[in-house]
Amino acid sequence: KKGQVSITNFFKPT
Amino acid sequence: MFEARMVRGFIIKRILEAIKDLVSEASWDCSTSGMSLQAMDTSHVSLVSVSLKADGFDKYRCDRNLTLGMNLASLAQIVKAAGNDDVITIKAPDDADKITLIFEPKSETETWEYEIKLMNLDSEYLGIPETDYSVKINLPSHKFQRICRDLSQIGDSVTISAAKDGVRFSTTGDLGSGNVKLNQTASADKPDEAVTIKIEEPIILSFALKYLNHFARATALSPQVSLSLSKDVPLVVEYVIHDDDDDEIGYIRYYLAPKIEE
Repeated sequence: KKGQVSITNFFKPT
Repeated sequence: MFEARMVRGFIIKRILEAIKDLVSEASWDCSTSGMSLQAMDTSHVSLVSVSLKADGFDKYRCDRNLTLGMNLASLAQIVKAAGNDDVITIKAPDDADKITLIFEPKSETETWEYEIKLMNLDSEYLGIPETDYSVKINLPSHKFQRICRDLSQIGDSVTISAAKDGVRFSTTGDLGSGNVKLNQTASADKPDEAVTIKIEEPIILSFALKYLNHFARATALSPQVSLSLSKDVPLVVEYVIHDDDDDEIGYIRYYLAPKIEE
């Protein structure tokens, strides 16, 4: 089963 | 003083239509180079990045950098009232707590003026790492819109697989399954209708169709859309905005986190 992850797992605050 | 005038006001209308249901509040950053916006959707699954170059406006003046925080749904609602042929001007003084929107119908002697209150938003900026994507697909934007719409009748997510023989979009649901296979088009006599596929490495990735359907609301902004994919990183869906002379004046880029094995 595939689950949705957050975009913040990939892009971090600058 | 900030002033940006766009004779093809429908571009501003279309940009707002393309982001208003995804992002509720966001800040426009205005500088001498142009206007830009970056915001996550409320569930933090996707990110939208909009850029409009100063050159893309018919008149552009920005005396000092400004951040214009606003409710995008309200802005879209007001801008929706502008006609497709209207000239749209956005104005703000340096210490603005509101902006003024001016709509001028062509060949008429009317001027419509609206003021919108600004908001202080503590939006955080996300760094988007430079990525060499394994797969880049360019396709007609209406085709992408149709793929997303039709597959979402069947399932909630789409699996995009790209290999030497082409690209496949597939979904499964309670009803059954569906898939669309795209091959690169041979001739280049209709560039708007072309499909081009560049594959460095084969990929298989899954994404929520709900978001892709949101992104497809930018279809009217560009005849072509590009999809950039790499293993285990967000998908990039880009619509490049051109002026009448076909020069690039900006873009909307949507980033969508993949669905991964739990």
